[in-house]
Amino acid sequence: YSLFPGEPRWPSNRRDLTYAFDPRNKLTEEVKTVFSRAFARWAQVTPLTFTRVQSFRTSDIFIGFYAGEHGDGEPFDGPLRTLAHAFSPPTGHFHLDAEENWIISSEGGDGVLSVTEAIDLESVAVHEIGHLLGLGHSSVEGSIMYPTITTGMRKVELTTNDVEGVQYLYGENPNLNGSVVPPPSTQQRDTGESGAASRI
Amino acid sequence: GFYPNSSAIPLELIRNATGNLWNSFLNFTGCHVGETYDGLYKLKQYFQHFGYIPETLSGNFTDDFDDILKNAVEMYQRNFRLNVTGVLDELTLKHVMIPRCGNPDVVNGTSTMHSGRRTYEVSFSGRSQRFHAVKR
Repeated sequence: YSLFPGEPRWPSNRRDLTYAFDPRNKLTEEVKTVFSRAFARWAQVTPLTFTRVQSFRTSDIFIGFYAGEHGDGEPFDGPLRTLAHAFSPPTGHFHLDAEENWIISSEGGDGVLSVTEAIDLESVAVHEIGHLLGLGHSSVEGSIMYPTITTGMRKVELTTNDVEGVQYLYGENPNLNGSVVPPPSTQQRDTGESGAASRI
Repeated sequence: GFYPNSSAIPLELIRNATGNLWNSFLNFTGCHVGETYDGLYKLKQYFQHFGYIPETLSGNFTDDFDDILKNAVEMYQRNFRLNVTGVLDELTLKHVMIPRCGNPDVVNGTSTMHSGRRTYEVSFSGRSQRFHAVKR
């Protein structure tokens, strides 16, 4: 795992974080639920909590879908290529490319790469939340914080590499009774059913 | 757009998603330092965007495969545990094409992906002396 320079993290008096969606996106409840699932994965292994709120202006984390240039000097580039980006703590901005074909089912699509132009939203959300909490990219291919994600692939479970990194910043979840052990960061994890596309 | 699964995606959206600019990078397979290749400047822009070429260099690049690009390719290959050759082999370019997070892999010229290091501050009680130890 790696951290942002200076190891920024949410201060100890701001561990119960709120998040909101840009009202201009008019997202459905189904789409918002994908992010709830993604935040819950990080909450499970840290003392942090994440609560969805209505006010986009006063939340800790701001989530929005934008196309092209959207005000931060990092324009999105249409389908595939760059998918999303997020800022280090305590900035809280989380931007996703509105022009992607996002798969929102909790199964992440059919798992078969018949359509290589689809991206599993929860997989990207879990990764970007890692940035929001202070994690950089990891060179461990199976980890959530690995920079690339093969299209049509679903990768949402935190690995030991991800958990070790976030717990270095925030410590463990005091309520975690150890019953949940993250899978190891192994290359096989990323093969999924079809597997072929990700075995480059 | 949001879809319950990939088969629900309208065909015309699929069609216009296939024109992925990054696919054209595969045309640079085999390219190496010392030569000039048409359109190589786009790949330099890619590497600069993700931190492999310093921001301090202006973005209007040439098509020359120069040392700056070679260093960027080597760092990319090291980060993604590919063969570190500095040559644009097919495996490296196939990796470059994969959709990804927009955050850079390299910040201020330092790759953080390989750090994996953690620094412990250990203080021996009573002597208020601090030692740095590094876990590898």
